[in-house]
Amino acid sequence: IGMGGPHVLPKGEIKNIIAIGSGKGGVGKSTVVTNLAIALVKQGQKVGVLDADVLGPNIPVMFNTNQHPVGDDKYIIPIEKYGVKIISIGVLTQGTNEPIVWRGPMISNAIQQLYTMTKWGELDFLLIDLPPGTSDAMLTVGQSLPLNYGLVVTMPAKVSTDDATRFYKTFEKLEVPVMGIIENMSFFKAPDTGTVYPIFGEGGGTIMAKNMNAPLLAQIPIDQKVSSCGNEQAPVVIADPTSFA
Amino acid sequence: IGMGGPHVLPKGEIKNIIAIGSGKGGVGKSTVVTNLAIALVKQGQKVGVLDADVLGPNIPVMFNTNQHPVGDDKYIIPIEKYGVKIISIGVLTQGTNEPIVWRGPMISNAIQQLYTMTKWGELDFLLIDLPPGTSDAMLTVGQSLPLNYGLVVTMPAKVSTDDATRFYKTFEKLEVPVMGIIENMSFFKAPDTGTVYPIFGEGGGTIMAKNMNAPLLAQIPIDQKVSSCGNEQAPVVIADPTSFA
Ligand SMILES: Nc1ncnc2c1ncn2[C@@H]1O[C@H](COP(=O)(O)OP(=O)(O)O)[C@@H](O)[C@H]1O
Ligand SMILES: Nc1ncnc2c1ncn2[C@@H]1O[C@H](COP(=O)(O)OP(=O)(O)O)[C@@H](O)[C@H]1O
Repeated sequence: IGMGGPHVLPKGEIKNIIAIGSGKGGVGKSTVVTNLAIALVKQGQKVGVLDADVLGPNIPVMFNTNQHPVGDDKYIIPIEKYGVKIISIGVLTQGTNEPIVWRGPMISNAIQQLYTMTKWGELDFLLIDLPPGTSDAMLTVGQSLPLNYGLVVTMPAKVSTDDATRFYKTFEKLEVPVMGIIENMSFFKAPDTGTVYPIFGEGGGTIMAKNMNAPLLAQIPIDQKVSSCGNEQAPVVIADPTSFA
Repeated sequence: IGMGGPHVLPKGEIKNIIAIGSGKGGVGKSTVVTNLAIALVKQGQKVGVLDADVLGPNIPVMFNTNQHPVGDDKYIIPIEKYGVKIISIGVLTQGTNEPIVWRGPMISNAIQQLYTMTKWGELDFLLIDLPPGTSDAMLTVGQSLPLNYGLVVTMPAKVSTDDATRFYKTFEKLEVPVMGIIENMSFFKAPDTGTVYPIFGEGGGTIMAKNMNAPLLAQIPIDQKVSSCGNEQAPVVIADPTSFA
């Protein structure tokens, strides 16, 4: 395992590639990827997003778009929304809620195709939204894409930090340097009374950061404005949780 | 595809096998499986749980157990907690947060081994906790286990119901009759003020149930007592969301 192996695909005009994963599904990984991408664009960076979550391609919904990518004779032209270039397995099958039943090798091929066939042009950051779990997609991204960093998203609950820890260790095995940990849905602050409810427990992110000797980059509250992103509303850019400056 | 194909494994002394899935991770599938299992035991049923979520085996944590299954010369003896017989890939690797990096065929084998090697004895219900996504594990369970029913768990948000709908359609393709849909984390009711906050949106479960022409079996609120299950507390049996009577 490890970076820079024999089959690593070329980087083209992309400066930084960051893979974002969580191990466990539903912790807010796609939400973080979407808001991070837009926050970076607001800082003047050129940003792309590759949705490698072939089992649940939610990025198009998060960006509130049902545009279809078009292709010229050699490349796929990514769609653009909020200044971000986006490609997802989701836009290739959009409109039909038909299940894609994938076997391992198909997943690996699809991700490599999406990465190499898309005409990204010049990018400062390409963010990769990984599927839950540590399997074919994770191995493909870790072994064949020229990653600069990994980022791990978790919720405070033990089931989330357990899976996130497994996931973090896979990044380490693949020799991907991890920038840090983002804890999402850390607490709910009632908009009317201001009372704070630690709905999903507390402290998980801090304990995990200590165990993995990694920085806890942000703790993002539960916010109804965030969850409505994807329910036909524009993404709420969470006050930039991580400064990449 | 379809039930009763050539390779379906024998049912032994198990009366009903129900596969519970969601498509999207983090919607509360393992929480529903855990609480449903205990609710059925309280009604005097003999119940087993097979955690087929090889990528994130959370069932042992939800049952708050770190017991290890023992084996006799031929079988694996499942662990028992709260009167439920449990086997999970998680108990085979417990204690080490080492990632299991699985390729497709390994996942299929592991699930079949867990099902056939475990000494279940007489059971009224065997609940199978499926991993997120529609891939190898889903195909294996659908094609080689003699399922009676499927159950789909979702949250109200569109990203969840989109994935759950894809998942529901995979059950249909595999000719598994779906009992219905459970919407989880439908709203948060503040314990002190009683104010209801639809944190993750509302209505998704109802719309999905209408689209799939399936019963919406329950809408489970967000409850801090529920989320603390798995954070070292005993599972809260959610007022039995579905009556199997
Ligand atoms: N901070 C937050 N506050 C409120 N809802 C959130 C937050 N983060 C994520 N969500 C919601 O939780 C659900 C899961 O998030 P998602 O980004 O799809 O997770 P993942 O990509 O890890 O599966 C979505 O419905 C999303 O809108
Ligand atoms: N009704 C609920 N109220 C509060 N927390 C919940 C509820 N259902 C699930 N959770 C919490 O949400 C997280 C995800 O649930 P889990 O059962 O692990 O989902 P899945 O199996 O779909 O990945 C866990 O931390 C769990 O404790």
